[in-house]
Amino acid sequence: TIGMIAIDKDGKISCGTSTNGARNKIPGRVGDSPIPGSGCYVDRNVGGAAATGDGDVMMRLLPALISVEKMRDGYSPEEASRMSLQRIIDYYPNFEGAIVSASLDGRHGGACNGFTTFQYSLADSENGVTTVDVSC
Amino acid sequence: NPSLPLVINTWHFTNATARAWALLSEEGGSVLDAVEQGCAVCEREQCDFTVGYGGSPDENGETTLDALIMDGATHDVGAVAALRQVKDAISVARHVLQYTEHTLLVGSQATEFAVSMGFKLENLTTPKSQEMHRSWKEQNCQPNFWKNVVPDPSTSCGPYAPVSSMASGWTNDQRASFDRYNHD
Repeated sequence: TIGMIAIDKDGKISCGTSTNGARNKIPGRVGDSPIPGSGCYVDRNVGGAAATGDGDVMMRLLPALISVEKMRDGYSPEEASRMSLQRIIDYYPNFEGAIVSASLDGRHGGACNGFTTFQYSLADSENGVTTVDVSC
Repeated sequence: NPSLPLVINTWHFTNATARAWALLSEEGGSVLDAVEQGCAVCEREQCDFTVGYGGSPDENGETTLDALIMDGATHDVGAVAALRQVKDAISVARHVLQYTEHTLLVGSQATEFAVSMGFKLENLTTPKSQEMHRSWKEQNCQPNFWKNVVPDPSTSCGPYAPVSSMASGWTNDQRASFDRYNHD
């Protein structure tokens, strides 16, 4: 899955996801990616978030929505990402997934659980295109 | 803000990031253009075989696609799920956003919508996805997503039938393994 957030120089924001889903799924199964608030979510006054991992679990707890709401409450993108994942882990301790979040002021961060490693990709005016390693 | 424009995306799919960034910083594209064309790069490149055609076959060996695009300015969303036989899932999602008042179209009806909007019907199966499916069948269909059925889904392929909730061995979720190369 790819989940992406884009913010232009005027602070306009959008997000998108695209995936072929889980391998060996039961035919007809759909994961979190096409569900607003789960695969990704943006708010024009706050920022956005995108999630990846076990979509059957994520679509039950809407991590992208939760992360954006945490940023609205004043938490940093990294803190908001962690808090939204913790909401999932409370129910599913073995959850495998990650989330990236960005605020309208250009800050960004991520969190992950159950993966050995997680990377997200970043492009901004200061760094160009690069990758960021997140410790799970 | 000096760091804007900004693009971030899950995983190490930097070609997608770069395409979205170029649209925003050099080509005058909108944030919707950036997300659509950035994700479309991954659909064409089959990023880790987790995006686009030829990956993650289902139990019947078919690849289906899910995609969503959301506009922060209007809070409008277009999405497709279990899209069959069309490779350009994120672009179909954008057509749902731009040309309908709906949010999510699914399955074969989403395919019909895509064709009506000018998208091409194509086979999403590849030799790679056929091999993935064949290998899974050879491993007694492991792992899979069934529970509380007979025969035992942890050792056998289907078809399956439900067992009574009063039977011994009734289980809650035993999640199949997700990892870097198998995720939503």
